[in-house]
Amino acid sequence: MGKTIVIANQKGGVGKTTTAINLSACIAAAEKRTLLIDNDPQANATSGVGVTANEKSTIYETLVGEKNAQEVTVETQMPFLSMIPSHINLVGAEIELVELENRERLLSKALDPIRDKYDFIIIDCPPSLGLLTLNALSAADSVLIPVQCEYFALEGLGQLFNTINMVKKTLNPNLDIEGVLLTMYDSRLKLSHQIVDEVKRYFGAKVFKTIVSRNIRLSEAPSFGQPIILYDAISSGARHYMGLAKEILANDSLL
Amino acid sequence: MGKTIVIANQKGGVGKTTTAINLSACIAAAEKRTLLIDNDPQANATSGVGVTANEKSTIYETLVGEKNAQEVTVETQMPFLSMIPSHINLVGAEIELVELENRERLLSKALDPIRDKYDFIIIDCPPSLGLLTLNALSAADSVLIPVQCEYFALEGLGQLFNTINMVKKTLNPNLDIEGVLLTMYDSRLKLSHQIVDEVKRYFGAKVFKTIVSRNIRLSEAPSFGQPIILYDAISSGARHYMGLAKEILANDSLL
Ligand SMILES: Nc1ncnc2c1ncn2[C@@H]1O[C@H](COP(=O)(O)OP(=O)(O)OP(=O)(O)O)[C@@H](O)[C@H]1O
Ligand SMILES: Nc1ncnc2c1ncn2[C@@H]1O[C@H](COP(=O)(O)OP(=O)(O)OP(=O)(O)O)[C@@H](O)[C@H]1O
Ligand SMILES: [Mg+2]
Ligand SMILES: [Mg+2]
Repeated sequence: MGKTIVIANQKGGVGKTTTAINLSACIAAAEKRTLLIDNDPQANATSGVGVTANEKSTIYETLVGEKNAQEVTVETQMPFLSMIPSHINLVGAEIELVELENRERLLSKALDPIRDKYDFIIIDCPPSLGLLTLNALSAADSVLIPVQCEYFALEGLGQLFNTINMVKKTLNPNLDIEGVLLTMYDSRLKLSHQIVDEVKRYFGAKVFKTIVSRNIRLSEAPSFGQPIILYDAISSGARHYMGLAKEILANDSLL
Repeated sequence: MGKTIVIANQKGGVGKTTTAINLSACIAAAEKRTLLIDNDPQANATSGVGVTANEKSTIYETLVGEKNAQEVTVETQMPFLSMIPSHINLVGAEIELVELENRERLLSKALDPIRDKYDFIIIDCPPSLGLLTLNALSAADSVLIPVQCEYFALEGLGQLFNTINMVKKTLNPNLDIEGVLLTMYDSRLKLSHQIVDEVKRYFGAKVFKTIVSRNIRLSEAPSFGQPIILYDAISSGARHYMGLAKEILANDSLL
């Protein structure tokens, strides 16, 4: 039975998609059967792994019950990595989902038939705590929270934890915190050091030892439709995401 | 009658809040009566200008008709700059607004009584095209679109323009494009140059001459609750946002 990890944070631009793509690619490189799900209408995770989605065969069709998860799953250029794509024209989907029965558990029900086929399922989310993110949190075993080393990124964390606790109480009692990942760290900036200290003080052992530094190769890779370990395996970005994958695999085998 | 400009882009972390705060502060510095509205539950624009919101006196109370816009307006440390704050616990508000009558025009109706009191009204939005952003687009004269000099930032622009055209057809026929602002530009990076060329090719004269470079002082300023022109008036960030304000004031007087 695989482990489902959701990458969530309502603050925009903190590295959710970059983490979803590169963590799943690094786990697949360790020959674990991995499924990346793009649950964000922006569809950045889809293009970031080089997939062109068929407009009528995406996560949306699975959420509304038109297609099952198996039917919308596609292969990627990496062995051991499959994905369920998204499409940019789902951007109004959240308003439509509000009217459906059992609206927060649509994704969880859709994934139940395929959970056994994978060792890890990684779900990318939009920058909001709306229905798409609630669906992902309901379907997950744990949540990984990227925190950018910037002042604004600290402000919403309290609300994110309120939402996680609400989901744990009402929709998914097994939901755990996988960890807090510091991203876009720049060792030359005083602000970066301040944020790291603050996050470690607030979250203690929940903070991953791996910190992802700001690295231009990470933001170039998506324009070639490649995860960092295919685009530039010797970059600091590749090293950091391999380090994160090792930490998560080590935590998993400890269970 | 003042001009209402909405800062919108569903892509996260592209500089919406930084632009809303610093454009409104620079326009206020030119002694224009300016109102900054924080329409994002993350409430970054509120803390970024050093305001601590009273939980029951925010944009939310105005949207649902509990308080009028005048009652929730507060002064900031800058002369000529007032603001309507937001609060982090509105994060679930969008789901609640769906059930209200006339749900896309709540903000426009709430602003009608105060539009004459200001020369400019600047509205910051969350990273989504949901009801909060639709309300802002319905209430606006024009929309300013920040585009980060990154690959993922290009992907959602088509959908943003579809949404703007839909609003123009169904809710607000007067809605114009104020312009496209390139942000976080780094002249050392090939990727930055590629994005600038692509955006200029796609949007032509709609692209502001001012380009905001990546500047650490811009991301430090919010932690002191100050717009850049108070925090570091000689920084490149302050110069660029003053340049943007001058361009917008010049466009406005041409009308
Ligand atoms: N460590 C890094 N170094 C440099 N650039 C990065 C890094 N991580 C992410 N980026 C870039 O920063 C931008 C924001 O990252 P990303 O899109 O992954 O964030 P996100 O949280 O998924 O955004 P959204 O909230 O819009 O979904 C992207 O252009 C990405 O390429
Ligand atoms: N030109 C710049 N140079 C350096 N840092 C910047 C610049 N513009 C914005 N930032 C920083 O980048 C981060 C993202 O900017 P900001 O929060 O303004 O984006 P946003 O679009 O409002 O994000 P969201 O989608 O979450 O609302 C912030 O931490 C901000 O301080
Ligand atoms: Mg993303
Ligand atoms: Mg913002």
